[in-house]
Amino acid sequence: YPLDRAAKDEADNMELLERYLENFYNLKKDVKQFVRRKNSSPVVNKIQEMQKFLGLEVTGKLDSNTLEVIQKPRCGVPDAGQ
Amino acid sequence: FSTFPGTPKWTKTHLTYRIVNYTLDLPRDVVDSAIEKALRVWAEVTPLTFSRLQEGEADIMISFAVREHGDFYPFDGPGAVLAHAYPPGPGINGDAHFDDDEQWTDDTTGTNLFLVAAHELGHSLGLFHSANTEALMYPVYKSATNLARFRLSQDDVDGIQSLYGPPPPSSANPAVPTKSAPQESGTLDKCDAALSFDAISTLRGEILFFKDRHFWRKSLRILEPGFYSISSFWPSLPSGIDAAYEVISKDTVFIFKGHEFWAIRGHEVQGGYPRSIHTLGFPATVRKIDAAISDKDKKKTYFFVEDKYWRFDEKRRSMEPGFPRKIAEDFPGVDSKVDAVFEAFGFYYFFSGSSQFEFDPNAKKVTHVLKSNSWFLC
Repeated sequence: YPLDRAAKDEADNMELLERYLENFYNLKKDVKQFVRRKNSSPVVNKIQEMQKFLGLEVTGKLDSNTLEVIQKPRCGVPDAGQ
Repeated sequence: FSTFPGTPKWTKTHLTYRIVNYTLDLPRDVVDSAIEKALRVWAEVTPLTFSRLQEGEADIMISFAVREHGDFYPFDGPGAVLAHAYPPGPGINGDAHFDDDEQWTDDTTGTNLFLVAAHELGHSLGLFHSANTEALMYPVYKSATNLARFRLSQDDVDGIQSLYGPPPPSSANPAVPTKSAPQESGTLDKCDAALSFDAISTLRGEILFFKDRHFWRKSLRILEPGFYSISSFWPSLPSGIDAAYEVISKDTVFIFKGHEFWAIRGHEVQGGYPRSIHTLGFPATVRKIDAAISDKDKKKTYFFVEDKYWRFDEKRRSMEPGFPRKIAEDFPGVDSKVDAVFEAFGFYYFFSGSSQFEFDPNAKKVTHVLKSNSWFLC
């Protein structure tokens, strides 16, 4: 700290992704620290699940298209069954 | 499409709703209309009907709230989550909550209440999110939707009909009997003097007048025509069709849109369709058919394209030589582009815009000029 701008943006984006996956794709709280382990398979699997459901290219990464879609307003009902 | 785990659905077809409170973003009557219209979207394609309660517990309780609002799923301020709703069932189930930190509008300058309400009420009826990006039940809000011509995707129709089935064919299914009921047809009013049709065909003794995504079904025995969405009868057919005609000997109606055509028999769309219109013998320069009619006695079908027409031999299943010919030469008096045509009582009725020409094929002349909607006895 202080983070440089690019690092801060990436951290913000990862936090957004984390919340999105928690809220809508049942990402478990116990993998919440994935910002530091973003290549872990549970996280990649969840990103892939989200990308597949939303009709995005399935990369398993937070690419620009995925970031754009998860920033759009949406319904609060989770996409994954609870 | 998908449904909620366990596929919860209402076990009755008449449901109640109540608007518990209002956003300050819109006049109350605009909110009322948006909710009514959103319910109507689903009522048009199912046997479901809705009535409004002013007090007490309704099946579907509709409310606006901000942040924490008593259901453990707090809203999040402007943007992001717009609303949420619960699947069918008692208590909070069936209810729809709207985040009042959004800027609700009746157009697309903010968050359009009708679009979001239609989506949430889909949840209230048992639909889960769809992965089909064209579907209303896709979870991401799409502000660019053309509100004036809103329609459910086939995916949405398939989804809701998997739970409740199609609407009963014997009724026009007036979903929400309120002052805004005429909006059921969007801008369509059967008595509008300017009304024109996309296509018209007979079907087993009735007459179907197609317009946009709907059609009027006129029986000669009943004065008042029924009004239906095309998808409620034939879910796989497109809206905004170009032409339609019945071949009575085959008990089949052929439906045309663009370079494709379908065959329907009663409620069933026949297998092997759509086919290209060019399989009928049209040249590649013909991209669409304006109107068509089949002469049951001569077994000839006439296809009208701009100012010309082709003649198809139904027995040989081939286009006749010597065509196209000018419409104006062989159908004098029918000088303009034809929107639709059908046969009744030995006359051909040609439609062009809001005008209708009764043509006597034997005398080869126009015998009456009428308004297009004269069949509705307005």
